Parts: sequence; structure tokens; C-alpha cells
Amino acid sequence: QSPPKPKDEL
Amino acid sequence: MNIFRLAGDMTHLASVLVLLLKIHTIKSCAGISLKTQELFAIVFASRYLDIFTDFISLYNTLMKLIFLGSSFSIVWYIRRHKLVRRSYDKDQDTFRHYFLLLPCFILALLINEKFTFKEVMWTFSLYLEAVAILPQLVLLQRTKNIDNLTGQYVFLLGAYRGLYILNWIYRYFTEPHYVHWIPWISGLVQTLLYADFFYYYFESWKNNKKLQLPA
Repeated sequence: QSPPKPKDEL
Repeated sequence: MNIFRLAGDMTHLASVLVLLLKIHTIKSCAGISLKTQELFAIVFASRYLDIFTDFISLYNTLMKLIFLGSSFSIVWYIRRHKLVRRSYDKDQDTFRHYFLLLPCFILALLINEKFTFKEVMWTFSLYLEAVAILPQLVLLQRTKNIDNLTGQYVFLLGAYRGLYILNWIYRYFTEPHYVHWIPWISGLVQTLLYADFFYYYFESWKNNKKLQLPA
């Protein structure tokens, strides 16, 4: 499974 | 944060500063596509809906505020400032940008990672950013004398995209489970759109000639 997507990019 | 990501953000920031510098000091937006600038404002507004709900870092929040503020003030300058708007090449900047909005939105409704409002808007912003440069590239092709600041602006934007791809490659090999197809493919498409411009940019730089794109 994939972890929650980190929206840490701009 | 890795060096590619930081360098990418910094070239992105530099591109915005170069454009604001041109508009603010020379009071001219000659060669700049309002269509592209409006699309970028929509890109940031739809992508940063999480700005007040998800805190990542001070850096992240500040950069989001800078990109939102700068993109809307550039649009304001070109539309409302009485000197700047006079320099706007309205007759050359004819790309029908709303033709890009609807397909990107439909694509975001169809292809997304999660069907929620925020997620669809975020995906829409990625698709739209990928093609938002098109009106600007068309305008460049029509401009006989591309001034240095405009050339540097587009160069810095392209560099930002290229560096983001290096950042993704780096993160793919250093972080577990780091796979994000939607930003990767749209980012790759976006970077490829700059390939032609880059070719002529380096040619003009190598031969020490003024930048001119073939019509």
C-alpha cells in the first residue's frame, strides 16, 4: 500500500 | 529537502522576481503573456487551498504566500496599472487560454488519486501548470526582439521544471514508497515544452546573438 501523499512540494 | 528541490524553488522564485523587476522598474510588460500569467495565478490558487489547513513548514507556507501574492500582483499590474498595461501586446497575445482550462479540469475529474474537492483541485493545478506556458511560448515566437529579461524569465521557469525532475529522481531513490505518477508525468510534459526554447536560448548565448525564435 502507498502512504499518504506528502504535499510538501510547491 | 534536497539540493535539486531547493535549487528548483530558488530558480522559480528568481523567475518571478525577474518578471516583477521588469514590470515594476521599467513599467513594461512587453513580450509577457497575460494569458500565461492568469493561468499561473489560477494554478497557485487551486493548488494552495491547503495553505491554512495543512502546515508543513514555515518555508513551505512562506513560499506559497510569495507565489500567490506575486502571481496575482503581476496580473493586476498588466491589467490595471496605467503605464504597464499600455506596453501589453494585446494583439500578439491571442492564445485562447480558456481552451486549456476546461480539458485540464475534466482530466482532473477523471484522473486523480482521490475524488475529493481539494485533491481534484490540486490535480487540476498540476495539469494546468504543465500547459500554462504555451501562450507565453507562442508570444515569444511572434516577438521580433525578445528582451533579455523576458528571455531570462522563461529560461528560469524552464530551469525550475528541470530541477524538479532531478529532485523527483533523487527522492525516488532515497525515500521509501515515493511514487507519484500524476505530478511526474505532468511535470515531464511541462519540461518538454521548454525544450525548443532552451535550444534557441543556448544557441543565442553560444553565438553571443540576440535571442530570436523561428516563426
